[in-house]
Amino acid sequence: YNDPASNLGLEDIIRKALMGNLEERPD
Amino acid sequence: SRAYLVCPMNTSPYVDPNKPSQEIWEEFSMSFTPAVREVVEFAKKIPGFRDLSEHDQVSLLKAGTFEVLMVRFASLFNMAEQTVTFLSGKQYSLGTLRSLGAGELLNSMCEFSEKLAALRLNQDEMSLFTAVVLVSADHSGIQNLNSVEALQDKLIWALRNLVMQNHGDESATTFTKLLLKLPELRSLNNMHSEELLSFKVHP
Repeated sequence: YNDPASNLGLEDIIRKALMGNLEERPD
Repeated sequence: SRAYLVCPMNTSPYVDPNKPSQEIWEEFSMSFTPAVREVVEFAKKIPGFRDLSEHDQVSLLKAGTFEVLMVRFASLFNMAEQTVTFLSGKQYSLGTLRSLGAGELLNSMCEFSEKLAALRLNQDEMSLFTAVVLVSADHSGIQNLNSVEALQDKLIWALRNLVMQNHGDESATTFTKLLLKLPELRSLNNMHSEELLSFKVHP
């Protein structure tokens, strides 16, 4: 199955943007 | 290969035919990435969204980003002037975009934008509606359906209460019309996905 979201690199952008928040959290 | 990339998330619909497809795709990606990041930032602020599993957060965002962008950027489609404004700020007439190959999807997006604007939502309502749109996106990839549906119900209830406060005699009609926008967005999303799939990248 050809996933349009993956074609666009959308999942990668989404994951990075979500993870960014984790990195900003204080320990 | 196609000579046009008719998407307002691009700077221009015209594509240099001498550029490799990969380069065209990368430039397009750079153009829409900030808007996608904004959708993720918006999602993070939806109360309860961050409590979902990471898998379900990603699934909803993958399924719903186009729909959220459609709502957020509805004003780029100006029906009074019959234009679409691209990210560069340049406006293109609907006639021009149709001559470049834009068809049913463009017409449907224009119709959606016009009807959404007619509901005259204030900023809070638009924000809550956008949250409902994201959480109501295709649930087929969701693992914990109960959590997502509970969040969806909570947000729809909050939207209903907000609309009931603000729209007087037209409250019930406005709320119903908003709910009917969800399947319309799903249909636009499917049409958009088909367009994306037909756009082949040959590195």
